[in-house]
Amino acid sequence: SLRCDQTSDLCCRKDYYVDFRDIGWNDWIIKPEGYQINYCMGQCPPHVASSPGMASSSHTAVLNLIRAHNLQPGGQSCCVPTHRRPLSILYFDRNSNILKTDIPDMIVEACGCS
Amino acid sequence: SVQGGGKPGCPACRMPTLEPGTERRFLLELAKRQVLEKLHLMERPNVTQPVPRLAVTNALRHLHVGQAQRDRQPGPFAPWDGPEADELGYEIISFAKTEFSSPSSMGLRFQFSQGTGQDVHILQAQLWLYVRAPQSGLSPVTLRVSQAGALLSERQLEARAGGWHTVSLLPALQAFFRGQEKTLRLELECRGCQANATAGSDAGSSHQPFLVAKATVRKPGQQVAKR
Repeated sequence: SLRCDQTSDLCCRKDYYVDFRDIGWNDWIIKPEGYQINYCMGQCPPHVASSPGMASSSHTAVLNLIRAHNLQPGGQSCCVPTHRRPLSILYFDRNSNILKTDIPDMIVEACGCS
Repeated sequence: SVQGGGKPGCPACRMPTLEPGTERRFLLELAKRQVLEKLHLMERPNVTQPVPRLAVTNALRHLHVGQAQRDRQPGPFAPWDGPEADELGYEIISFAKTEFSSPSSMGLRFQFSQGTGQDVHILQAQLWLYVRAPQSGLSPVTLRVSQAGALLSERQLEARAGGWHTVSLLPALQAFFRGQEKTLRLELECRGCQANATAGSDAGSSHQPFLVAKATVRKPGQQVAKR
């Protein structure tokens, strides 16, 4: 999966780090100090439609071109998360108990075209 | 669509193309919503009685020591292979408040806020107590933990037994979380101990007694049909 940069507007992963101090939540969230709220953005033109990640080989690109020519017009392909990882979090609840849990599928690792 | 003329993103994906100014505000709000939703919280907790950092550090250190010991020696707690797919696994540390205290006994109170509509399954539960070594050093020390008069555990400690000790509370905590009560009260009795049983009875102490539990939480209606 590509990380977004200025040169391309193809489907990619946009990284963004949220520090819990910026939202005043560092008093009840003990660890971590923040997390990556990455998201997917960019276009999915026909020749990369439904490719799981942009790291596809040239072989896949050729296959996609062939598929694109046979593609029904108006098929809409979206840039969506294709791989996510969990976030371990340690926090106080309202009774000052400490809870530790792993939140599944919290951080977007990779994007691809649906 | 985004104010300020930003190009609308892919309509089906509902992810707008964010202008730099709006991106930060949008993502901070999104992060708040995402964290609360994933932790099944309606709003952020307001910590009204902060726990001393030292007590937190102590408890976390013992939590990991206990974890390492359990992983090394398959004892009463088999290493935990994690929750099922439709459950969330939790480790809970709850610090005791002292309700009453006399030379050889004291009352401990733990406050829980069971998530509304969640069924909590307790897998492991231990009470950690810091016992001051008795001055006499001769008579054996007997530690008894009861709940509403029913004896939960009785332990004989060597005479010079100052330091942290654990008492298993598994059946009691499982029964407690099956009920609707939110306050767990325990009575602690210490024979052969000087003064009150645990050195950490006052709330500000880093030797505050605490309870460690491992649980899985499943929201009702999330029953996965096992084929």
